[in-house]
Amino acid sequence: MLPVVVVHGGAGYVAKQQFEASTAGVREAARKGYAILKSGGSALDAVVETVAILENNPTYNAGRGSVLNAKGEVEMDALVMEGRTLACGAVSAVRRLANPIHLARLVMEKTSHVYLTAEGASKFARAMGIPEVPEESLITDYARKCWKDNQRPDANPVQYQIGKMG
Amino acid sequence: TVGAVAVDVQGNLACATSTGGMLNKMEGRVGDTPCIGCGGYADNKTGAVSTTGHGEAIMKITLPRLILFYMEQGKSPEEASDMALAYMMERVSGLGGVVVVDPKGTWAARFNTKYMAWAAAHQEQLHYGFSLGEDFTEPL
Repeated sequence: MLPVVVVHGGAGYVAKQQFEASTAGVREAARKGYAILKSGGSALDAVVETVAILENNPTYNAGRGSVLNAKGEVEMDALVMEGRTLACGAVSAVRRLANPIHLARLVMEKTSHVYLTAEGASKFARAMGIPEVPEESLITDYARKCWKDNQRPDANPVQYQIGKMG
Repeated sequence: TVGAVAVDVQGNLACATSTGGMLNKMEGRVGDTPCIGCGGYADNKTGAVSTTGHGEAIMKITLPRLILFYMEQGKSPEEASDMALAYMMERVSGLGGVVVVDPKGTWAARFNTKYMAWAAAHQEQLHYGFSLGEDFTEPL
């Protein structure tokens, strides 16, 4: 039965023009995660690298492609956990990072803590040598359009409510 | 939001979840994703879960822990996921989706939203889907 990897690219509203890209991205990520497992890699390696692939894909709301907050900025969250020792690491409200999941793994492996947030997480990323990326590199035209559309008083209430999903 | 669960050849489980959050969220808003037991959970004794959907609802019912609780009671990953998602809808009107795997490699991708892109690689087969009820397969 083993190994197995299962991935998701988010639930809720998906624009029609993104149907195909959304499905293609998770298939590619699952294939790569499975290849890691088949070559003897750990479940931890597989989930982290699979999620990093999806963070790098602008189709999804994570990493590059993240939605914008009320100020039009990107704040990202990530979590990783492994089931043998229940070790885990998480970060929230991090900015200017291509792969927040890698930072979450470093929190798990390099600190005695579980969860770092905001500026503290950014300082830790710098201390770990993770390069910052320009915020603009994380923002897609589609994310900017959605943000602008939802500023309007006549914004589509269905899309607005579904947009409340992460 | 994106996420993954896996079980390796040693029988170890893991989960990972990452998100840009909620469109037009308040600055500083944190949802379920980075919270242990909300954005995901992994325990070799029961299973691994990664979630997506309405973060505030997921946090209120600690969706991954609820799924694993049902699995501890003997439910399959699919049954446990459906029960937990139904409870979230009934209790807090929450919508979302999950990917789940147990230590034997039994997996599920379930959601009560209209769409969730998902894929599972298992026994040299790739399963994938997008709309409710879809399960396409192709060889790996």
